[in-house]
Amino acid sequence: MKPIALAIHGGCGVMAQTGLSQQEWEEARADLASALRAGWVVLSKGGRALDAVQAAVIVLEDSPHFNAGHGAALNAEGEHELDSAIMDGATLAAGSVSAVRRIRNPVKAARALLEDGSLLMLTGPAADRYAEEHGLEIVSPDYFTTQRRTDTLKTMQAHERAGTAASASEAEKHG
Amino acid sequence: TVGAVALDSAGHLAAATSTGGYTNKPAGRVGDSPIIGAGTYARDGACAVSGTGQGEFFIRHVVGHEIASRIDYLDESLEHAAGKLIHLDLARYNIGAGLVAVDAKGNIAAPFNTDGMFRGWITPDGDLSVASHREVFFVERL
Repeated sequence: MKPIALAIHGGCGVMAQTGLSQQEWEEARADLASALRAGWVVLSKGGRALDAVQAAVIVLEDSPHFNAGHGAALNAEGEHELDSAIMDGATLAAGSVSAVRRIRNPVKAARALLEDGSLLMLTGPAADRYAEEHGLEIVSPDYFTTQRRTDTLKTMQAHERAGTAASASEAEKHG
Repeated sequence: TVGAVALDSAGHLAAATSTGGYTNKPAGRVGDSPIIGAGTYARDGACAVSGTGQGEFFIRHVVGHEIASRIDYLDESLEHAAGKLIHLDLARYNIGAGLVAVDAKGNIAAPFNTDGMFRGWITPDGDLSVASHREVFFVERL
């Protein structure tokens, strides 16, 4: 069998400033392992790299520990605008969505666009509608919100009002 | 931001990325994750890349495509090309940046310039490892 390989990330930053508890660190690393297993199941059965990366990203989107899907950062208006993309190296086919607000797993919408083939990128409400029309799971925007993200946004906006935004920690800026 | 890159047994590469952007970002702001060639890119024979960091700079440097081009046209190794993007090209902006990438031989690179990056990989022999800081935790052999 030819070599197969899989790698994932869940974001970078100044980890010392994230304020995560030991349990949260361990949960985050456990979710990373779960995402890897999800992708590896696909690859080890001879499946496509495209399916493997989608499977891995779905697990990370569903985890509250990472800035995507459930657990995503809030924008300045206290709302979620999610972006996602997927690309097939074999054909250069790709799909992407931006500023979506109601698609539980944005990577699935990106994949639907890839499979569609006529469009590459959709943004905003049109992308949400596209996902709904293609049978993807639609959720209320508050599904994505965690207490950590709400607290982080409040802290950032307090820094802005006080004129101290530049001194906000990496965790405060990027969650 | 989260992302994944993979090489399958048919020799095909793929990449995917998903993100909420950053806290307090202006409404309507779009980063590099959904921009093909910047935060997400895959090309058979070269590499697959998913990035994380301040997206405006990933877009300007077309990071994913740039790494693939260096491998394709300059015959650079994945580790060298990906490392140069993060530690040299993007370094002058003093931004947090990282990525994961895999090439056509199954080599994996995960450079970052912050003190940590949530990351993990499974090598061709099935060894699963995860990390958040510099220390890498071997989890299991699949």
